[in-house]
Amino acid sequence: TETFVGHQVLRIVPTNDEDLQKVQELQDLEELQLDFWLAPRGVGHPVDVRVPFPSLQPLKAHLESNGISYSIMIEDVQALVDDEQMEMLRERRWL
Amino acid sequence: PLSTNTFNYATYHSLDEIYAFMDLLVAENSHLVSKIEIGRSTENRPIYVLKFSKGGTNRPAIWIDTGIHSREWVTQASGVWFAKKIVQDHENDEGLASVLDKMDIFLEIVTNPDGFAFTQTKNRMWRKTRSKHSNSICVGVDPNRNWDAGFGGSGASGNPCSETYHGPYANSEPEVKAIVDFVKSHGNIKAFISIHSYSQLLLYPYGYTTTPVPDQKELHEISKKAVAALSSLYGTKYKYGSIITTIYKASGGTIDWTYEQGIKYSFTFELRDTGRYGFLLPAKEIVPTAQETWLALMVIMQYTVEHPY
Repeated sequence: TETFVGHQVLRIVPTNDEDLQKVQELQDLEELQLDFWLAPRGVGHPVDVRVPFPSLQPLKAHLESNGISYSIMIEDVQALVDDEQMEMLRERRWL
Repeated sequence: PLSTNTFNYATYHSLDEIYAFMDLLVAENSHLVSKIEIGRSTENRPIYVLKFSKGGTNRPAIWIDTGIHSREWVTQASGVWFAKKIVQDHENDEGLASVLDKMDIFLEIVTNPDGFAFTQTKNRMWRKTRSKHSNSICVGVDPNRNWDAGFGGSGASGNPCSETYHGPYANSEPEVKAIVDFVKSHGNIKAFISIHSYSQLLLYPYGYTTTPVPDQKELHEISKKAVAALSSLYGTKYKYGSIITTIYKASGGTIDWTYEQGIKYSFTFELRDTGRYGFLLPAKEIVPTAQETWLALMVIMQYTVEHPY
Protein backbone atom coordinates (compact mmCIF):
# COMPACT_ATOMS: atom_id res chain seq x y z
CA THR A 1 0.00 0.00 0.00
CA GLU A 2 1.20 3.45 -0.99
CA THR A 3 1.48 5.70 2.06
CA PHE A 4 1.70 9.49 2.03
CA VAL A 5 3.72 10.06 5.19
CA GLY A 6 5.41 13.45 4.93
CA HIS A 7 3.65 14.32 1.66
CA GLN A 8 2.27 17.83 1.42
CA VAL A 9 -0.01 19.51 -1.10
CA LEU A 10 1.31 22.92 -2.10
CA ARG A 11 -0.80 25.63 -3.71
CA ILE A 12 1.17 27.74 -6.19
CA VAL A 13 -0.45 30.74 -7.83
CA PRO A 14 1.61 31.89 -10.85
CA THR A 15 1.42 35.68 -10.96
CA ASN A 16 2.99 36.14 -14.38
CA ASP A 17 3.82 34.20 -17.53
CA GLU A 18 7.36 33.55 -16.39
CA ASP A 19 6.12 31.91 -13.17
CA LEU A 20 3.56 29.93 -15.16
CA GLN A 21 6.26 28.68 -17.49
CA LYS A 22 8.45 27.58 -14.58
CA VAL A 23 5.56 25.75 -12.93
CA GLN A 24 4.66 24.05 -16.20
CA GLU A 25 8.27 22.89 -16.53
CA LEU A 26 7.91 21.14 -13.16
CA GLN A 27 5.45 18.75 -14.81
CA ASP A 28 8.30 17.26 -16.82
CA LEU A 29 10.62 16.63 -13.86
CA GLU A 30 9.53 13.03 -13.36
CA GLU A 31 12.13 12.34 -10.70
CA LEU A 32 10.25 14.68 -8.36
CA GLN A 33 7.17 12.36 -8.62
CA LEU A 34 4.86 15.36 -8.42
CA ASP A 35 1.10 14.70 -8.59
CA PHE A 36 -0.72 17.73 -9.97
CA TRP A 37 -4.17 17.87 -8.38
CA LEU A 38 -4.90 21.11 -10.26
CA ALA A 39 -2.73 21.46 -13.35
CA PRO A 40 -1.20 24.78 -14.42
CA ARG A 41 -3.74 26.56 -16.57
CA GLY A 42 -3.13 30.26 -16.54
CA VAL A 43 -1.78 33.24 -14.66
CA GLY A 44 -3.69 33.76 -11.42
CA HIS A 45 -5.15 30.25 -11.46
CA PRO A 46 -4.06 28.08 -8.50
CA VAL A 47 -1.91 25.02 -9.12
CA ASP A 48 -2.25 22.32 -6.45
CA VAL A 49 0.48 19.71 -6.36
CA ARG A 50 1.06 16.76 -4.04
CA VAL A 51 4.77 16.56 -3.24
CA PRO A 52 6.37 13.39 -1.86
CA PHE A 53 8.55 14.00 1.20
CA PRO A 54 11.95 13.58 -0.56
CA SER A 55 10.98 16.23 -3.12
CA LEU A 56 9.60 18.75 -0.64
CA GLN A 57 12.83 20.57 0.24
CA PRO A 58 14.25 20.68 -3.30
CA LEU A 59 10.93 21.93 -4.68
CA LYS A 60 10.43 24.59 -2.02
CA ALA A 61 14.01 25.76 -2.53
CA HIS A 62 13.45 25.87 -6.28
CA LEU A 63 10.23 27.90 -5.91
CA GLU A 64 11.77 30.29 -3.40
CA SER A 65 14.92 30.85 -5.46
CA ASN A 66 12.68 31.71 -8.42
CA GLY A 67 10.54 34.01 -6.32
CA ILE A 68 7.43 31.90 -6.91
CA SER A 69 5.16 32.15 -3.87
CA TYR A 70 3.33 29.10 -2.60
CA SER A 71 1.25 28.07 0.39
CA ILE A 72 0.78 24.71 2.07
CA MET A 73 -2.76 23.52 1.31
CA ILE A 74 -2.43 20.17 3.10
CA GLU A 75 0.28 19.91 5.77
CA ASP A 76 0.15 16.12 6.08
CA VAL A 77 -1.64 14.06 3.44
CA GLN A 78 -1.32 10.83 5.39
CA ALA A 79 -3.12 12.36 8.38
CA LEU A 80 -6.16 13.13 6.21
CA VAL A 81 -6.07 9.66 4.63
CA ASP A 82 -5.92 8.13 8.12
CA ASP A 83 -8.89 10.25 9.24
CA GLU A 84 -10.87 9.04 6.24
CA GLN A 85 -10.04 5.40 6.92
CA MET A 86 -10.84 5.79 10.62
CA GLU A 87 -14.21 7.23 9.71
CA MET A 88 -14.95 4.31 7.38
CA LEU A 89 -13.83 1.75 9.95
CA ARG A 90 -15.94 3.42 12.62
CA GLU A 91 -18.93 3.21 10.30
CA ARG A 92 -18.30 -0.50 9.64
CA ARG A 93 -17.86 -1.25 13.33
CA TRP A 94 -21.12 0.53 14.02
CA LEU A 95 -22.82 -1.64 11.39
CA PRO B 1 -27.66 -2.31 6.52
CA LEU B 2 -31.08 -3.95 6.16
CA SER B 3 -32.43 -1.16 3.99
CA THR B 4 -31.38 1.91 2.08
CA ASN B 5 -33.11 3.91 4.81
CA THR B 6 -30.47 2.84 7.32
CA PHE B 7 -27.58 3.18 4.87
CA ASN B 8 -25.15 5.88 6.02
CA TYR B 9 -24.89 8.46 3.21
CA ALA B 10 -22.56 10.64 5.28
CA THR B 11 -19.54 8.38 5.06
CA TYR B 12 -17.40 6.93 2.29
CA HIS B 13 -18.05 3.33 1.32
CA SER B 14 -16.10 0.51 -0.31
CA LEU B 15 -16.86 -0.82 -3.79
CA ASP B 16 -18.62 -3.86 -2.34
CA GLU B 17 -20.77 -1.71 -0.07
CA ILE B 18 -21.83 0.50 -3.01
CA TYR B 19 -22.63 -2.54 -5.16
CA ALA B 20 -24.64 -4.01 -2.26
CA PHE B 21 -26.46 -0.67 -1.90
CA MET B 22 -27.47 -0.83 -5.57
CA ASP B 23 -28.95 -4.32 -5.13
CA LEU B 24 -30.81 -3.20 -2.01
CA LEU B 25 -32.24 -0.14 -3.82
CA VAL B 26 -33.41 -2.28 -6.75
CA ALA B 27 -34.95 -4.88 -4.44
CA GLU B 28 -36.84 -2.19 -2.53
CA ASN B 29 -38.07 -0.39 -5.67
CA SER B 30 -38.26 -2.91 -8.48
CA HIS B 31 -41.19 -0.97 -10.01
CA LEU B 32 -38.90 1.99 -10.70
CA VAL B 33 -35.24 0.88 -10.55
CA SER B 34 -33.33 -1.82 -12.40
CA LYS B 35 -29.63 -2.61 -12.63
CA ILE B 36 -27.92 -3.12 -15.97
CA GLU B 37 -24.44 -4.53 -16.50
CA ILE B 38 -23.00 -2.55 -19.41
CA GLY B 39 -19.61 -4.24 -19.48
CA ARG B 40 -16.61 -5.51 -17.55
CA SER B 41 -13.56 -3.57 -16.41
CA THR B 42 -9.93 -4.44 -17.19
CA GLU B 43 -9.81 -6.50 -13.99
CA ASN B 44 -13.14 -8.09 -14.93
CA ARG B 45 -15.32 -6.23 -12.44
CA PRO B 46 -18.93 -5.74 -13.57
CA ILE B 47 -19.77 -2.17 -14.62
CA TYR B 48 -23.30 -1.35 -13.44
CA VAL B 49 -25.76 1.35 -14.41
CA LEU B 50 -28.99 1.99 -12.49
CA LYS B 51 -32.01 2.65 -14.70
CA PHE B 52 -34.90 4.70 -13.28
CA SER B 53 -37.97 4.31 -15.48
CA LYS B 54 -41.73 4.55 -15.20
CA GLY B 55 -42.11 2.24 -18.20
CA GLY B 56 -42.23 2.54 -21.98
CA THR B 57 -39.51 1.38 -24.34
CA ASN B 58 -36.39 3.30 -25.34
CA ARG B 59 -37.74 6.57 -24.03
CA PRO B 60 -35.59 9.70 -24.25
CA ALA B 61 -33.11 9.54 -21.40
CA ILE B 62 -30.71 11.44 -19.16
CA TRP B 63 -27.32 9.97 -18.27
CA ILE B 64 -25.39 10.81 -15.10
CA ASP B 65 -22.05 9.25 -14.20
CA THR B 66 -19.77 9.65 -11.18
CA GLY B 67 -16.36 8.28 -10.26
CA ILE B 68 -14.68 8.13 -13.67
CA HIS B 69 -11.59 9.45 -11.87
CA SER B 70 -11.41 7.01 -8.99
CA ARG B 71 -9.82 9.27 -6.34
CA GLU B 72 -12.65 11.78 -6.57
CA TRP B 73 -14.54 9.97 -3.81
CA VAL B 74 -17.13 12.68 -3.16
CA THR B 75 -18.54 11.95 -6.64
CA GLN B 76 -19.29 8.25 -6.12
CA ALA B 77 -20.68 9.11 -2.67
CA SER B 78 -22.89 11.78 -4.26
CA GLY B 79 -24.02 9.25 -6.88
CA VAL B 80 -25.25 6.96 -4.09
CA TRP B 81 -27.16 9.87 -2.55
CA PHE B 82 -28.67 10.80 -5.98
CA ALA B 83 -29.93 7.23 -6.43
CA LYS B 84 -31.77 7.33 -3.10
CA LYS B 85 -33.05 10.85 -3.81
CA ILE B 86 -34.65 9.77 -7.10
CA VAL B 87 -36.45 6.90 -5.39
CA GLN B 88 -37.51 9.05 -2.44
CA ASP B 89 -38.83 11.95 -4.52
CA HIS B 90 -40.03 10.38 -7.78
CA GLU B 91 -43.66 10.85 -6.80
CA ASN B 92 -43.78 13.75 -4.34
CA ASP B 93 -41.40 16.11 -6.17
CA GLU B 94 -43.30 17.68 -9.06
CA GLY B 95 -40.19 18.55 -11.04
CA LEU B 96 -38.66 15.09 -10.78
CA ALA B 97 -42.02 13.42 -11.42
CA SER B 98 -42.40 15.48 -14.61
CA VAL B 99 -38.95 14.38 -15.76
CA LEU B 100 -39.66 10.69 -15.10
CA ASP B 101 -43.09 10.94 -16.73
CA LYS B 102 -41.35 11.54 -20.03
CA MET B 103 -37.75 10.33 -19.66
CA ASP B 104 -35.63 7.61 -18.11
CA ILE B 105 -32.59 8.37 -15.95
CA PHE B 106 -29.43 6.26 -16.16
CA LEU B 107 -26.99 6.62 -13.25
CA GLU B 108 -23.54 5.02 -13.30
CA ILE B 109 -22.16 5.45 -9.78
CA VAL B 110 -18.79 3.65 -10.05
CA THR B 111 -17.59 4.36 -13.57
CA ASN B 112 -14.03 3.20 -12.85
CA PRO B 113 -14.38 0.22 -10.46
CA ASP B 114 -10.79 -1.02 -10.79
CA GLY B 115 -9.38 2.40 -9.99
CA PHE B 116 -11.83 2.82 -7.12
CA ALA B 117 -10.90 -0.56 -5.61
CA PHE B 118 -7.25 0.44 -5.95
CA THR B 119 -7.83 3.69 -4.05
CA GLN B 120 -9.42 1.63 -1.27
CA THR B 121 -6.58 -0.85 -0.99
CA LYS B 122 -3.29 0.34 -2.46
CA ASN B 123 -3.17 4.00 -3.41
CA ARG B 124 -5.77 6.53 -2.29
CA MET B 125 -4.54 8.98 -4.93
CA TRP B 126 -5.11 6.70 -7.94
CA ARG B 127 -6.97 8.51 -10.76
CA LYS B 128 -6.77 6.34 -13.87
CA THR B 129 -7.93 2.88 -14.96
CA ARG B 130 -5.76 -0.17 -14.13
CA SER B 131 -5.02 -1.31 -17.68
CA LYS B 132 -1.58 -2.08 -19.07
CA HIS B 133 -1.04 -1.35 -22.73
CA SER B 134 2.58 -0.50 -23.33
CA ASN B 135 5.73 -2.32 -22.28
CA SER B 136 6.16 0.61 -19.92
CA ILE B 137 6.20 -0.19 -16.22
CA CYS B 138 3.38 2.29 -15.75
CA VAL B 139 -0.26 1.29 -15.42
CA GLY B 140 -3.49 3.01 -16.31
CA VAL B 141 -5.09 5.36 -18.79
CA ASP B 142 -6.91 8.57 -17.97
CA PRO B 143 -10.51 7.61 -18.81
CA ASN B 144 -11.33 11.25 -19.44
CA ARG B 145 -8.78 11.50 -22.28
CA ASN B 146 -9.66 8.21 -23.98
CA TRP B 147 -12.76 9.25 -25.93
CA ASP B 148 -12.92 9.68 -29.69
CA ALA B 149 -13.13 13.47 -29.69
CA GLY B 150 -9.88 15.23 -30.47
CA PHE B 151 -8.26 12.02 -29.25
CA GLY B 152 -4.49 12.19 -28.86
CA GLY B 153 -4.40 15.95 -29.32
CA SER B 154 -2.59 18.33 -27.01
CA GLY B 155 -4.34 18.44 -23.65
CA ALA B 156 -3.51 14.79 -23.01
CA SER B 157 -0.26 12.88 -22.70
CA GLY B 158 1.24 10.07 -24.77
CA ASN B 159 3.37 9.03 -21.81
CA PRO B 160 1.90 5.91 -20.11
CA CYS B 161 3.29 7.17 -16.78
CA SER B 162 1.40 10.44 -16.99
CA GLU B 163 -1.83 11.02 -15.05
CA THR B 164 -3.39 12.25 -18.30
CA TYR B 165 -2.20 9.40 -20.55
CA HIS B 166 -4.74 9.11 -23.35
CA GLY B 167 -4.12 5.43 -24.01
CA PRO B 168 -2.96 3.65 -27.19
CA TYR B 169 -6.18 4.39 -29.11
CA ALA B 170 -9.65 5.87 -28.52
CA ASN B 171 -11.95 3.64 -26.42
CA SER B 172 -9.01 1.39 -25.47
CA GLU B 173 -10.40 1.35 -21.94
CA PRO B 174 -13.29 -1.12 -21.42
CA GLU B 175 -14.78 1.33 -18.91
CA VAL B 176 -15.05 3.92 -21.71
CA LYS B 177 -16.02 1.46 -24.45
CA ALA B 178 -18.90 0.18 -22.29
CA ILE B 179 -20.43 3.67 -22.15
CA VAL B 180 -19.76 4.34 -25.85
CA ASP B 181 -21.53 1.10 -26.83
CA PHE B 182 -24.42 1.82 -24.44
CA VAL B 183 -24.93 5.38 -25.73
CA LYS B 184 -24.79 4.22 -29.35
CA SER B 185 -27.14 1.27 -28.85
CA HIS B 186 -29.62 3.30 -26.79
CA GLY B 187 -29.59 6.11 -29.34
CA ASN B 188 -32.04 8.33 -27.48
CA ILE B 189 -30.00 9.98 -24.74
CA LYS B 190 -30.77 13.71 -24.60
CA ALA B 191 -28.57 14.88 -21.72
CA PHE B 192 -25.20 13.55 -20.52
CA ILE B 193 -23.68 14.69 -17.22
CA SER B 194 -20.28 13.43 -16.09
CA ILE B 195 -19.35 14.33 -12.52
CA HIS B 196 -15.80 14.98 -11.27
CA SER B 197 -14.20 16.81 -8.37
CA TYR B 198 -12.70 19.21 -7.41
CA SER B 199 -12.73 23.00 -7.98
CA GLN B 200 -16.43 23.84 -8.16
CA LEU B 201 -17.05 24.29 -11.87
CA LEU B 202 -19.90 23.52 -14.27
CA LEU B 203 -18.49 22.94 -17.73
CA TYR B 204 -19.77 22.29 -21.25
CA PRO B 205 -17.92 21.39 -24.48
CA TYR B 206 -15.42 21.84 -26.01
CA GLY B 207 -12.23 20.93 -24.25
CA TYR B 208 -10.15 19.97 -27.27
CA THR B 209 -10.69 23.06 -29.39
CA THR B 210 -11.31 26.76 -28.86
CA THR B 211 -14.09 26.62 -31.46
CA PRO B 212 -17.31 27.37 -29.55
CA VAL B 213 -20.02 24.71 -29.83
CA PRO B 214 -23.02 25.72 -32.01
CA ASP B 215 -25.23 25.60 -28.88
CA GLN B 216 -22.80 27.57 -26.74
CA LYS B 217 -25.27 30.35 -25.87
CA GLU B 218 -27.95 27.92 -24.74
CA LEU B 219 -25.53 25.78 -22.73
CA HIS B 220 -24.16 28.90 -21.07
CA GLU B 221 -27.66 30.00 -20.09
CA ILE B 222 -28.51 26.60 -18.66
CA SER B 223 -25.23 26.59 -16.71
CA LYS B 224 -26.02 29.99 -15.25
CA LYS B 225 -29.43 28.80 -14.01
CA ALA B 226 -28.00 25.53 -12.70
CA VAL B 227 -25.21 27.27 -10.79
CA ALA B 228 -27.67 29.77 -9.32
CA ALA B 229 -29.79 26.88 -8.02
CA LEU B 230 -26.73 25.10 -6.62
CA SER B 231 -25.46 28.19 -4.82
CA SER B 232 -28.89 28.98 -3.37
CA LEU B 233 -28.60 26.17 -0.82
CA TYR B 234 -25.29 26.78 0.96
CA GLY B 235 -23.79 29.67 -0.99
CA THR B 236 -21.18 27.43 -2.61
CA LYS B 237 -19.55 29.42 -5.37
CA TYR B 238 -19.19 27.88 -8.83
CA LYS B 239 -17.74 29.15 -12.08
CA TYR B 240 -19.09 27.95 -15.41
CA GLY B 241 -18.18 27.95 -19.09
CA SER B 242 -16.62 25.78 -21.77
CA ILE B 243 -13.89 23.41 -20.67
CA ILE B 244 -11.14 25.04 -22.71
CA THR B 245 -11.94 28.59 -21.61
CA THR B 246 -12.63 27.77 -17.97
CA ILE B 247 -9.87 25.34 -17.04
CA TYR B 248 -7.53 24.14 -19.77
CA LYS B 249 -7.27 22.28 -23.01
CA ALA B 250 -8.26 18.64 -22.58
CA SER B 251 -8.48 16.31 -25.56
CA GLY B 252 -10.34 13.01 -25.75
CA GLY B 253 -12.82 14.12 -23.10
CA THR B 254 -16.15 12.48 -22.32
CA ILE B 255 -18.59 15.30 -23.02
CA ASP B 256 -16.83 16.44 -26.19
CA TRP B 257 -17.59 12.97 -27.53
CA THR B 258 -21.19 12.89 -26.27
CA TYR B 259 -21.85 16.36 -27.70
CA GLU B 260 -20.49 15.21 -31.07
CA GLN B 261 -22.86 12.24 -30.84
CA GLY B 262 -25.67 14.79 -30.92
CA ILE B 263 -26.35 14.88 -27.17
CA LYS B 264 -26.79 18.64 -26.95
CA TYR B 265 -27.10 18.91 -23.16
CA SER B 266 -23.62 17.61 -22.26
CA PHE B 267 -22.09 18.87 -19.02
CA THR B 268 -19.29 18.11 -16.61
CA PHE B 269 -19.35 19.07 -12.93
CA GLU B 270 -16.30 19.62 -10.76
CA LEU B 271 -17.70 19.33 -7.22
CA ARG B 272 -16.31 20.68 -3.90
CA ASP B 273 -14.00 21.96 -2.82
CA THR B 274 -11.93 24.85 -4.17
CA GLY B 275 -8.70 23.69 -2.54
CA ARG B 276 -8.70 23.13 1.19
CA TYR B 277 -8.96 19.34 1.09
CA GLY B 278 -9.03 18.67 -2.65
CA PHE B 279 -9.76 14.97 -3.22
CA LEU B 280 -9.71 14.29 0.53
CA LEU B 281 -12.98 16.08 1.20
CA PRO B 282 -14.16 15.20 4.73
CA ALA B 283 -17.11 12.78 4.79
CA LYS B 284 -19.25 15.33 6.62
CA GLU B 285 -19.33 17.36 3.39
CA ILE B 286 -20.74 14.49 1.28
CA VAL B 287 -24.42 15.14 1.93
CA PRO B 288 -24.34 18.95 1.58
CA THR B 289 -22.31 18.53 -1.63
CA ALA B 290 -24.83 16.02 -3.01
CA GLN B 291 -27.79 18.19 -1.96
CA GLU B 292 -26.55 21.34 -3.69
CA THR B 293 -25.45 19.42 -6.78
CA TRP B 294 -28.87 17.82 -7.00
CA LEU B 295 -30.48 21.27 -7.36
CA ALA B 296 -28.27 21.96 -10.38
CA LEU B 297 -29.01 18.51 -11.85
CA MET B 298 -32.73 19.19 -11.50
CA VAL B 299 -32.36 22.44 -13.49
CA ILE B 300 -30.57 20.58 -16.30
CA MET B 301 -33.02 17.66 -16.28
CA GLN B 302 -36.12 19.85 -16.26
CA TYR B 303 -34.70 22.03 -19.01
CA THR B 304 -34.04 18.88 -21.06
CA VAL B 305 -37.57 17.58 -20.66
CA GLU B 306 -39.02 21.02 -21.48
CA HIS B 307 -36.84 21.50 -24.57
CA PRO B 308 -37.08 18.29 -26.56
CA TYR B 309 -34.96 18.07 -29.71
